Amino acid sequence: MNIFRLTGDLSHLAAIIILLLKIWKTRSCAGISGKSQILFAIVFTTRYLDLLSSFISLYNTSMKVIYIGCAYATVYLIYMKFRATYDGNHDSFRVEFLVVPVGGLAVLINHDFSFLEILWTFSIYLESVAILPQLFMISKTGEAETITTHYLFCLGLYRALYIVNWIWRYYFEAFFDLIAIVAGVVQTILYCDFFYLYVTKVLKGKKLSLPA
Amino acid sequence: ADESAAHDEL
Repeated sequence: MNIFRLTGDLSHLAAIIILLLKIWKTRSCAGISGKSQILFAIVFTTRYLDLLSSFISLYNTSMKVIYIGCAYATVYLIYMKFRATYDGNHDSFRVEFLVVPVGGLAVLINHDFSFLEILWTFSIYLESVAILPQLFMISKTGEAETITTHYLFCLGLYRALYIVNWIWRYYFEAFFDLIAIVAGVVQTILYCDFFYLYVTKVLKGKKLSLPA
Repeated sequence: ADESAAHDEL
């Protein structure tokens, strides 16, 4: 464990909690892609099945349980409790175009052709593109609430910190996981355009809105 | 690096 990984995990946790609080406090999930949240719930479920088979640390286990719990709570709030506020018309990204190729890729390119390992690989690939329905929704409506942009920023920051963590681990632990690194870099690149808008607009006190 | 090591990252 190094400081970049720890702050990355905490940034991830902050993102998840910001989103839950936003929905809970405003009693609304307007502007939030339920599809992205379902994809994240699938990501955590398929990745953390090793909760049942291997113990790494108390930190590792508790974070996994918290991530999974929060992911399902978010999906519940969007599709059950506050479903009347869910903007399904704008959440029109075709997720099958992500899940099917990602599933195929996980079967083809993995570290080990075993059930758990293929699910882990699937979750890594899926996480790298799971935010696309959310970004698609923002580009479609042309705007995002400021709190939603804080959520996205924390999520992107988590990915960027993980890259620094991998550089650290490569130099100091001679550790690298090519699948995680390639998928992680792809995922971080997806946030670059958003980072630019966040810094030039949101941090200067303006609402994030895109030119028509 | 041993790529088959347990996945210790989150």
